[in-house]
Amino acid sequence: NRNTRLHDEL
Amino acid sequence: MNIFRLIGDLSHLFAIIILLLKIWKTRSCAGISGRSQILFALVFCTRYLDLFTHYISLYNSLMKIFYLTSSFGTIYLMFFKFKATYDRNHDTFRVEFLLIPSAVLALLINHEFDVLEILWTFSIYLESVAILPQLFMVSKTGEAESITSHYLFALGAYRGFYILNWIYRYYSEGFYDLIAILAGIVQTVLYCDFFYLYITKVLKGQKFSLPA
Repeated sequence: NRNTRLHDEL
Repeated sequence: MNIFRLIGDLSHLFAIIILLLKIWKTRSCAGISGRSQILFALVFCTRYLDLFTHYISLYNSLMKIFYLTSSFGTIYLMFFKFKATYDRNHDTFRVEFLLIPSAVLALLINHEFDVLEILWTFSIYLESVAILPQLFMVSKTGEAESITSHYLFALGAYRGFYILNWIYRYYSEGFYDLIAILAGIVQTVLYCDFFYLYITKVLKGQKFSLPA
């Protein structure tokens, strides 16, 4: 899941 | 972005601003753990390296820049400008007990064995325990100025709101990040004892002091 690696949270 | 995350971020922002204002206005960093502040700066440095590799949003970038600059500002005030007021005799928590396990755990349990990813994971683990030197300092002196307790409350509330955000994201987007969630729960639990005393004492206008 690429989403988990593109950390969009702070 | 959802309301829980926004409140969480604003709470985090508010905590940092309260701390900077307290130090600036009173010209003193008494009662503040320099060790926790160094750990937080390290957390931001290792987590926000993606500022240079991935663009997410203007909000995201600005917040990262703010957290980074403010954490270095706090360190500058504590270790240089108001160095004489730094209560180093009470700030004795051994940070290697936090740094080494966080580093080892980041190498063992991560989403991907990649430099940026391991540093991000390290920052998540370290952040969850970075407040311990500060809580240790409060427990050593047995009390905290009310402004320091407001700072701790806002800082603790931040990850608590993130937990609500993760629950929301799980149901609305099917998104979840177990590393962040578990570390976030640990982080919030560490504040529970403090939250209890804050609510039962500080909000009733009493001084924050530990029961004898």
